[in-house]
Amino acid sequence: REENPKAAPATSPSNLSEYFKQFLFPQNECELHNFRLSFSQLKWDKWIIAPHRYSPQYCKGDCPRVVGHRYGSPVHTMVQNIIYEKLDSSVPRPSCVPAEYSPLSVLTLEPDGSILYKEYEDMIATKCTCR
Amino acid sequence: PHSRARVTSDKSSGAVAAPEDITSELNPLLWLPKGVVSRGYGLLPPLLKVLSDRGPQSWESQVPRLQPDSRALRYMKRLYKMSATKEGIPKASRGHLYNTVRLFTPCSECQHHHRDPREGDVHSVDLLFNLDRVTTLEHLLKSVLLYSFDTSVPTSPSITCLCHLSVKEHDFSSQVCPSVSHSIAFSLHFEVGRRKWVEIDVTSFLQPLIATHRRNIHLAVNVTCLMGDPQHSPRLANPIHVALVPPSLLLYLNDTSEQAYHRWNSLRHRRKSPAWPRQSNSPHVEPTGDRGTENSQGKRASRRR
Repeated sequence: REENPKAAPATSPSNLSEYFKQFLFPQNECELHNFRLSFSQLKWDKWIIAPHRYSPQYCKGDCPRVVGHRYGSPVHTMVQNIIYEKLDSSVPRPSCVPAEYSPLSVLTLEPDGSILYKEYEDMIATKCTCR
Repeated sequence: PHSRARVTSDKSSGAVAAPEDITSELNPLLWLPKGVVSRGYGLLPPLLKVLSDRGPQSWESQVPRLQPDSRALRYMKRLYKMSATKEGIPKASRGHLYNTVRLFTPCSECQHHHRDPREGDVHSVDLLFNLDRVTTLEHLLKSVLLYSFDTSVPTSPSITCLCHLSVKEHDFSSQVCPSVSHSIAFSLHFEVGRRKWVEIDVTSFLQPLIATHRRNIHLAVNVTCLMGDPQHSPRLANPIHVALVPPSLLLYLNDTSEQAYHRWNSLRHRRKSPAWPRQSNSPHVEPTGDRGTENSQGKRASRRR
């Protein structure tokens, strides 16, 4: 600072940790977000007996240029980034999408008055990735 | 939608020409490209498909819905609680094979109720179950006749019921009355206590019918209940008044369609990826999750595997 009086002003240690944290934990990056709905909101509770609430969750956020190990993204994701940057920008960058799901058990009333319990595949997003 | 490859991206279409009978505000597909919808519901998760089919209008416009029997509803809610967490996720611990359970209440009945002190309290019921809702990809694992059971005045700690079950075949070509194709007789003995339900396993009895995707099953059920236990008191005595409601039919099914949850697949998937701790091999389990005993051979085989 003596040599170059125009340098950035000194920051306190706490600000410094905040500053570095943004690199360790980037903001707005691809991640899973909670979303919970109740079937009565959709007026579907007439025939959906259980569960009363359903949390499908969703994925949202930016995909970093170099994804790789953090998201378990396939190598193709990096190739797509390279295509976007170097070859053809009309090719979209990788998107933040669900990578894993968990099933949902639903108890419904059938039109003929019978009662159905069924386990449906892939109804709740549990993990996100970039691809 | 797993098969993205088939989704045609049609930039010009912002909206989707939905088939006529889908109300726009209900159909969550509206933001899908046109090609997808026009190809029908193949891509929809069955829940959304079922729900899209049943908009509020379609609900009202159908034939008045048969309300389920309140006891049956209570039974299925209990089954749901046992099989899924509060968030609705199937419980892994249950280990049952089925991913679908359907409960049918008889849609027509002719109850003959006569009392003959010598024969006990005889219930004779003619039951017709309509199985239209069972799809070809839902394979039967177990079928049960479910009796709800309430004795207003428990007169004996144990009851023995003699059951006679027969399947009636309708020969619509000739106007003859339905004929009995095959029948079975068995006795049931149970402790009354706080029991509310009696499940009678009729899997082998109904297997031939359900395997051929019979849409209607016509059963004649004849139940005679007497007090006591034949082993302790050789002479069954004193008929009792058992309030037997006509049974519901419970089908435990394995749905092999793509949209249904295949728990063994997900378990296998977990075993492959090291991120999951290796699961101990579950012993032999019944389709409904009752744990059997694991035999040593099974253990050795699994260890070798």
